[in-house]
Amino acid sequence: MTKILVVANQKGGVGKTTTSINLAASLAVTNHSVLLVDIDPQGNATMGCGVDKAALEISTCEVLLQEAQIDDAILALEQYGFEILPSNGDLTAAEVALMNEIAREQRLKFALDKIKHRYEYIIIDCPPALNMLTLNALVAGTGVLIPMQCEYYALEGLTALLQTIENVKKTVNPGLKVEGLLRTMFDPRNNLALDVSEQLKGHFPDRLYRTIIPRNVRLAEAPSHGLPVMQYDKTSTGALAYLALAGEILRKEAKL
Amino acid sequence: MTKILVVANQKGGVGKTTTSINLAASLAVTNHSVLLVDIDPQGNATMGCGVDKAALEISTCEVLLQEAQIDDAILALEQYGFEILPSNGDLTAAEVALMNEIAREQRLKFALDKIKHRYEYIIIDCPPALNMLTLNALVAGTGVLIPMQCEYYALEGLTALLQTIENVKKTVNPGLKVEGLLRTMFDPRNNLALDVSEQLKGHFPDRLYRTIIPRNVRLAEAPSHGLPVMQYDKTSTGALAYLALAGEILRKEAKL
Ligand SMILES: Nc1ncnc2c1ncn2[C@@H]1O[C@H](COP(=O)(O)OP(=O)(O)OP(=O)(O)O)[C@@H](O)[C@H]1O
Ligand SMILES: Nc1ncnc2c1ncn2[C@@H]1O[C@H](COP(=O)(O)OP(=O)(O)OP(=O)(O)O)[C@@H](O)[C@H]1O
Ligand SMILES: [Mg+2]
Ligand SMILES: [Mg+2]
Repeated sequence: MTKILVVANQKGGVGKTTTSINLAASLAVTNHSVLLVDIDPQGNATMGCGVDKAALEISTCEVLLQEAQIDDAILALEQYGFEILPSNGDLTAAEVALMNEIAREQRLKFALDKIKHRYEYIIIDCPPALNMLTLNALVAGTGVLIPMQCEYYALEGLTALLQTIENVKKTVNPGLKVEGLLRTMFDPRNNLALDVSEQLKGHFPDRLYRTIIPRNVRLAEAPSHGLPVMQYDKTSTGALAYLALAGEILRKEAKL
Repeated sequence: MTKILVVANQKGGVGKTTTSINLAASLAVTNHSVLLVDIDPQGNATMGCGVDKAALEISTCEVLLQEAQIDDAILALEQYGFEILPSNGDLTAAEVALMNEIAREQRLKFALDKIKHRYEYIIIDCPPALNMLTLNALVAGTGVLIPMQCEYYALEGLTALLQTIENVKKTVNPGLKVEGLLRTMFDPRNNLALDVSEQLKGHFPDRLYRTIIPRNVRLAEAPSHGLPVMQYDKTSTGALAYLALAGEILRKEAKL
């Protein structure tokens, strides 16, 4: 069964896009079939993979508005071994247009249902908001991966996110579960990060990924070259961490 | 005339809230009358000032929906010398409710018009999105302060933000202008940051604040104590940088 991983956190700048791109690339490099879905109007996952968002004729926007088939929007990124459903600023208009539609939160699910059998993993990069776009991702997903910067605002916002996931589970997607919380941009010399990490271990002992993503400037440099870090600098601590995350996810899968 | 500074950038995690709180505190410490407006449903500016967002009976949400007077929502933070219009997750519902209202983008402006004469500065902390809430702030504002993390995605997203500001200026708020771009979380040992900073100097020579906010862990620790950094650790490089920013803004003002 296809695993549809929703990478979500309404707190901004916690590493959602960096995690989505590099997890997709790591799963692809270990010979899994992967689709990366960008449902953020910023189009960062799109640009970070070297796709020019301004040149897109069909994107996630048209797919959600049912103005185009998902197959016509998906692009193959042969050099990285995975495919992408790209997005751009048009998605902001889609969010407003969806407001008055019936089953508006199911649009992405309807679209992915047609093609998901082709992929072992689908990774969805969400915008920094608990809005209609993130809701569409949660309704379509099988699991949620929550990137967590170990700082106060990110920790404080976790309750609202878990509440939203619970509401989606109770109503339209009973199979949805939190796959794990991923500590990102982690600097072990920073007491605040160590404190917050201890709190996460206390609250979520069995849902914290063992893999921790360190702060590593190669992760911030890679997108300016339109490359996942695996292709930009495969020996960097960032690339190795995301490869380790892919390994942890695959091992968990195999045990089920 | 009251200066209404909109702190906006749809890129997440670039230091909007940190800048809003600490600029408000720095202007207050230098004896200016200041109102901090939180228009982000995350309610980070509210929590970062020690106000419990879960306990609010009236907040920005009721004010935008015209269900309460702004005076009934404003809280005085005597210990910091400024006032706050607080917010919480209710604001997400307000955004949807506003969609079908006439002059929906003017709601904040109508509310602030009634009380702005009491303040020399009003600082508005925006959510990480170019949505109806950020639009309300841009329509109400006299100037925009753009926090910029010197990394690829933040630089790439600048065009869309400047475009939105231009659209607001052409239609409903001709007086709006970009006050300045503020480099935040700046680490001079990082080549990427130096690169991006040079690009900003090239593109925006006269709109880049001279003050640069360094990466300083005290800025990330302060909100967990509900304190502006000025009150948490006034000798920290973070506190001194925001004081310098206030000084630069005041000096620019005086020259006009
Ligand atoms: N582990 C890391 N080490 C260093 N830099 C990182 C790391 N992870 C992400 N970054 C950088 O930090 C910034 C924020 O990361 P990213 O954009 O992936 O977060 P996001 O949650 O997707 O943000 P948004 O809320 O805007 O969607 C980016 O400039 C990115 O390049
Ligand atoms: N100069 C700095 N040095 C170190 N940490 C910082 C600095 N500025 C902000 N931070 C921390 O970085 C994180 C992001 O900052 P902040 O929340 O202010 O950004 P934001 O743009 O308001 O985010 P959002 O897009 O979610 O509203 C926070 O945890 C904050 O404490
Ligand atoms: Mg992102
Ligand atoms: Mg904020």
